[in-house]
Amino acid sequence: ARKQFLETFESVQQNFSKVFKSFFEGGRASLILREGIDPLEADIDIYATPGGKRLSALTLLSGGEKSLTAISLLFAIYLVKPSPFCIFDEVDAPLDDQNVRRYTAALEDYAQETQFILVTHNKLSMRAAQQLYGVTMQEEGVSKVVSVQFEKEEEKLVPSQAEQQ
Amino acid sequence: ARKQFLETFESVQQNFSKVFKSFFEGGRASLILREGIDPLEADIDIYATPGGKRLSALTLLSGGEKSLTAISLLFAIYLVKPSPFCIFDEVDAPLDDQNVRRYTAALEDYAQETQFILVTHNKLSMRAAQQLYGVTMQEEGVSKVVSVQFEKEEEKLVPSQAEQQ
Amino acid sequence: MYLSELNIIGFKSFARKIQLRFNKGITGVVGPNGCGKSNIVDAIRWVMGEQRSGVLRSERMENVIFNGSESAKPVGMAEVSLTIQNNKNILPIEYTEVVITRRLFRSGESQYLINGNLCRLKDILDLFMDTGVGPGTYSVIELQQVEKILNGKADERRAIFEEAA
Amino acid sequence: MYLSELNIIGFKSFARKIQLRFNKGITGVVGPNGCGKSNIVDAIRWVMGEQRSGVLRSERMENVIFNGSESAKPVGMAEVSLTIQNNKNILPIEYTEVVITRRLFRSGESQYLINGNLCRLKDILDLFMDTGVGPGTYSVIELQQVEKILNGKADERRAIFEEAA
Ligand SMILES: Nc1ncnc2c1ncn2[C@@H]1O[C@H](COP(=O)(O)OP(=O)(O)OP(=O)(O)O)[C@@H](O)[C@H]1O
Ligand SMILES: Nc1ncnc2c1ncn2[C@@H]1O[C@H](COP(=O)(O)OP(=O)(O)OP(=O)(O)O)[C@@H](O)[C@H]1O
Ligand SMILES: [Mg+2]
Ligand SMILES: [Mg+2]
Repeated sequence: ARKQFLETFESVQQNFSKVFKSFFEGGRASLILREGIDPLEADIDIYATPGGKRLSALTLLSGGEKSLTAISLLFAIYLVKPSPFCIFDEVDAPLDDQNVRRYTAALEDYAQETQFILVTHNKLSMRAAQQLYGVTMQEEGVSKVVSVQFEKEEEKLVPSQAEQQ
Repeated sequence: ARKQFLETFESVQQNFSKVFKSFFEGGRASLILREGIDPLEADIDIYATPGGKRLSALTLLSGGEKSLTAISLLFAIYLVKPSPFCIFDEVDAPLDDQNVRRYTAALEDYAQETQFILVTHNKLSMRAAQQLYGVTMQEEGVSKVVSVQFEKEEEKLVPSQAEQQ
Repeated sequence: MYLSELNIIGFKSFARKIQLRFNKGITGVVGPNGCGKSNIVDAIRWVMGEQRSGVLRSERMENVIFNGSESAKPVGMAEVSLTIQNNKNILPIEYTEVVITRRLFRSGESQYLINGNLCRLKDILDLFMDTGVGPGTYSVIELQQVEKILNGKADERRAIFEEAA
Repeated sequence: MYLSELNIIGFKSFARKIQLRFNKGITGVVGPNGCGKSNIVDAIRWVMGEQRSGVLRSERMENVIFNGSESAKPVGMAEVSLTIQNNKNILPIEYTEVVITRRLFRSGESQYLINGNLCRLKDILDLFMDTGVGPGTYSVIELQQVEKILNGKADERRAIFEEAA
């Protein structure tokens, strides 16, 4: 078990560095298993430095940087053992436009292996989706779902052709 | 001191109901001071029902509904004793477009009395601002600030005329 | 393996029956605050056997049954059905198409079905064991979990690793 | 009373001097993730006397001094000056324009100034007592605080009330 854990840790560590670099141009990140304790018990520390900056405590990172670092770690673990489907509920909320694009680019990459369902308010995430469901509450307190499309020019959601029959 | 607290509580309670209604069409909310304990010690419970829905635990509310309810309470307290300035750091992040509009409409109302500084990624909040500062990091790891304007048609930020001299 | 269809009736804000069909790629779920998007995510967690009502934002499991609104009476049962395409034979079961169903009645009685046959909760949980999805895995992620990965105690981080190992 | 000018140098990511001028209404602060927006908010909290380094996302107060980047060396001092228009005589001081300045040196030595005159931290804190702004008040609000109002323990909620009473 210890051997398996260390092997997994190795792979995750390598992936984490790679994914982080793809999200943070010129950045560097690593995972460190704390010394002197049984690997099966030891804490895992995260070191992350966005591009061009100097390494400092994770707490000093911005809200968006923290989220993107955590997403890098989740993706790193995912790459070791891809799950058949993955549901994200508004994880893109703290990200700026450029970072949302990087995040969706990674999803489009992984979508070969994995089905993604993204709950989002973000228009760039909506563009990345191949199909969209709009949830509404026309009837008070009662949810209803319609298939919608993202009108790229007007940047708004409209019911799909299918629904209009 | 007890008398003053109860008076303040009364006013906040009334404001909370009003502000909540303005944010949640047809909704109702109230604040309850727990019975049987000294008011100076008692917990304050929040009851909030968005429009058309039935009262249930606060935990069942959506992310955006919880944020908007908390913002209603903050505004309710603010109305009792307006502060000279108020700084909001991305409090609009969980809100959908319609709710951001309601939130900024309230800010425009209070802006008679109070100066607001809004840190935001949200384009609708940017529109409500009378002046905008853009923060960038052209030089690695070094922040720089420029005055910017929100180009309404193109929905993007451009340096202000002043900066272009 | 991928999700092909989700049917919800009587669960949380879905008083009336709704159906979503998912394609293999990226599906977006959008809509205003409080309209039911996260409730859809909760429905997927629940039908896959989630027993922690806290994860479903409910104080008691009974709270997931539609409890009425201004325009609709409460109902007596919550039912969610999830159709999974077992195309890579990842699920340890003969069928290429697997429908799991979960029902909860106001009486507190629960029902679990696989392809229309009554079974135990354990059978549903066993179905997903080692697939990387289901309660306790990281295949459903929301923003607060993302933030905890960095801030939280190191055990939370370890849990994700052990999950992958 | 309103903020008219903020000058920052050597504080967090502001290696070079920056200046912001605020008008009386609504000012927006925008920019990509990690560019320094929240650092501006931290600077305002800090110059008004915030002593809890945790509130400034730093493990130690010394961490607020610009600690270098790929393109700039660390500096030896952090300085923030905030100019306040005392037009309604809210601040208990003779001047109509009040400039508060705070400096921290790597040695750990701090300096506090009001209108250029050295004073103690206590003098700055006393200046804002009963104005509704300053450390411990709710005039600076970030998203996580908003969420705590509803989720957190009742004491956090009480604290906001007592603040207003
Ligand atoms: N058992 C129930 N019966 C009726 N309504 C319910 C029930 N449980 C939850 N709800 C309602 O569902 C709504 C929350 O929906 P949900 O969390 O899915 O919103 P959301 O679309 O994710 O919104 P946001 O964008 O703000 O996150 C709440 O208003 C809540 O009152
Ligand atoms: N003492 C310091 N020296 C140099 N850089 C620092 C220092 N303290 C913080 N920083 C840097 O400032 C950045 C964080 O900035 P800030 O929190 O203001 O971002 P932000 O604009 O609010 O972003 P977001 O939109 O993601 O919230 C981090 O990358 C951090 O490394
Ligand atoms: Mg939600
Ligand atoms: Mg920030």
